[in-house]
Amino acid sequence: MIITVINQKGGTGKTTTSVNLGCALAQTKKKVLLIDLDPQGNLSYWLGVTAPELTMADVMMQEAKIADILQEREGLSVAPSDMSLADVEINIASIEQRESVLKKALEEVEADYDYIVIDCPPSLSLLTVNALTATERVIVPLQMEVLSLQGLDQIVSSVARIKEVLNDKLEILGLLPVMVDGRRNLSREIYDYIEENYDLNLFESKIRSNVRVSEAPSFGESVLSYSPNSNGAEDYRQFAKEILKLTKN
Amino acid sequence: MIITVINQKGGTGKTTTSVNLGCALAQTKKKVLLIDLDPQGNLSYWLGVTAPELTMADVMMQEAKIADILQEREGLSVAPSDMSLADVEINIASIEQRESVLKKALEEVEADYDYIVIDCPPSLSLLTVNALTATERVIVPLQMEVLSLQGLDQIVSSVARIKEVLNDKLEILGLLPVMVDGRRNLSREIYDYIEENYDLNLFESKIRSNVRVSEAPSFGESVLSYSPNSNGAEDYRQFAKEILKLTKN
Ligand SMILES: Nc1ncnc2c1ncn2[C@@H]1O[C@H](COP(=O)(O)OP(=O)(O)OP(=O)(O)O)[C@@H](O)[C@H]1O
Ligand SMILES: Nc1ncnc2c1ncn2[C@@H]1O[C@H](COP(=O)(O)OP(=O)(O)OP(=O)(O)O)[C@@H](O)[C@H]1O
Ligand SMILES: [Mg+2]
Ligand SMILES: [Mg+2]
Repeated sequence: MIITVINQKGGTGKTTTSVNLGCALAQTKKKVLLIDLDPQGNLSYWLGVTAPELTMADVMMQEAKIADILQEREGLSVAPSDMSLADVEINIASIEQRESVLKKALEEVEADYDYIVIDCPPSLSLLTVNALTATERVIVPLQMEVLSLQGLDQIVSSVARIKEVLNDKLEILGLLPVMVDGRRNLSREIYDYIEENYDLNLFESKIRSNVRVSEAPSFGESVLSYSPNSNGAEDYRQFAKEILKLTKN
Repeated sequence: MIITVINQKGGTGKTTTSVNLGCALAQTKKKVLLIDLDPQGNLSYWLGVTAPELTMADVMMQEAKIADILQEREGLSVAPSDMSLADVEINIASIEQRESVLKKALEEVEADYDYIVIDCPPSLSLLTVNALTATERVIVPLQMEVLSLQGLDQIVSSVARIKEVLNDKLEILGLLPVMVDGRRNLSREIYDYIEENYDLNLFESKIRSNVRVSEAPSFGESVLSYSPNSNGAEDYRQFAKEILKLTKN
């Protein structure tokens, strides 16, 4: 099962969700692969992959296989990225089937994993399009704030367009409320607004705002390893359970 | 004085700072122009510019002047953007002097304003390069969190490269700590780390995490209009004072 985490709005917990969901699934004994598809390499940096020799840039330039670039962390495999991935969008723009490069690369490793989680950059450009072309399911983490809400229409239409043209099995698994602060009335209104105006699944799980979640990267660990009894760890374990149930795996 | 707000890390308060600093400066009777250079158009949407006929995309394609696209909001001028700006990076990639398109466009209006504030997308690609080529000063809002810190080296080297090749008067005015939460010990460590390891100015002003700041966009106002007595409004007024002093204007 390939799951892609997208949101073109910045700082909506894509990387935080990719790492913590991935690690929570790995803790239930699933074989998990995390793919860092962001030239900023936050996911790679977080999990201690600092100067990788081969990265997703080499895979996307079709000069390496995913199997060649893997590093093992916290019981799962990481396919890292670094800044060289930024040039890839320009370099592959003229390749025929430039949207299917990642799909082809994933076909060789798909059978080795129960879950492949792809972390995307804050954009809907060619790297993200590759992820959406390759993936079966999509998770959209979003803050219950109006600037985050603004981009939702564009996500829905981008997914619809790719489903029609490049990947007919593409589905949005759901929207994940993140950095939820129980004291904010406005978030409740935005949550209700989404429920009433979008025909999209809102996950039952919510990830509460929790300082342990933001501290975990500086210790090079998921929040589940760093602070297993925190609200953050609890919420991501809960979310992993919901994902397991929804993907019957 | 042209000031550009950058940070390729997502959700670090670029748009929030562009709007609230701009409005705080306008409240001191300065003539202010806000430029939305993000295809996601958060700034434009926030200030109630929802379906502009002409946008920064037309300016960047050299089919309109900035003066043609301006809309007045909260005592300042807004040069809006929308999704069509996303294609611009591809469309102008082959123009000679593609990094100076914005600079030329700004030359025509520069004299009409005390401050021009440019809000950039979460990337260091051609749109942001245009802003850095045109601007005199740069503000980098950043969260005191490790995933935000990771990108700082890249910002420093990108600015250095553009200063050398395209814009010799380019300077980073300073780093602005945003969404500061006094209770977090880790933020103190990250703040100290930046002070000790970077030869960059850290503004004395800090923008505290404040729910009024995140609520303001849903009312279509800056935090200064929406909640003038809040910590958010206070912090941005303070920051505007510091900017006035540093830019002696
Ligand atoms: N539940 C949470 N509680 C507290 N802090 C959080 C939570 N989730 C994420 N954060 C923090 O918010 C910031 C943004 O999160 P993250 O980097 O995962 O977002 P992103 O969508 O991947 O950003 P980008 O658009 O830059 O890729 C990070 O500093 C992260 O540690
Ligand atoms: N001081 C603050 N207190 C509380 N919330 C804040 C504060 N500053 C920003 N926010 C909220 O954090 C979120 C991210 O802020 P903003 O959109 O300004 O960041 P950005 O850097 O422009 O994001 P992007 O990378 O997507 O352009 C928004 O929902 C905003 O309302
Ligand atoms: Mg990320
Ligand atoms: Mg923004």
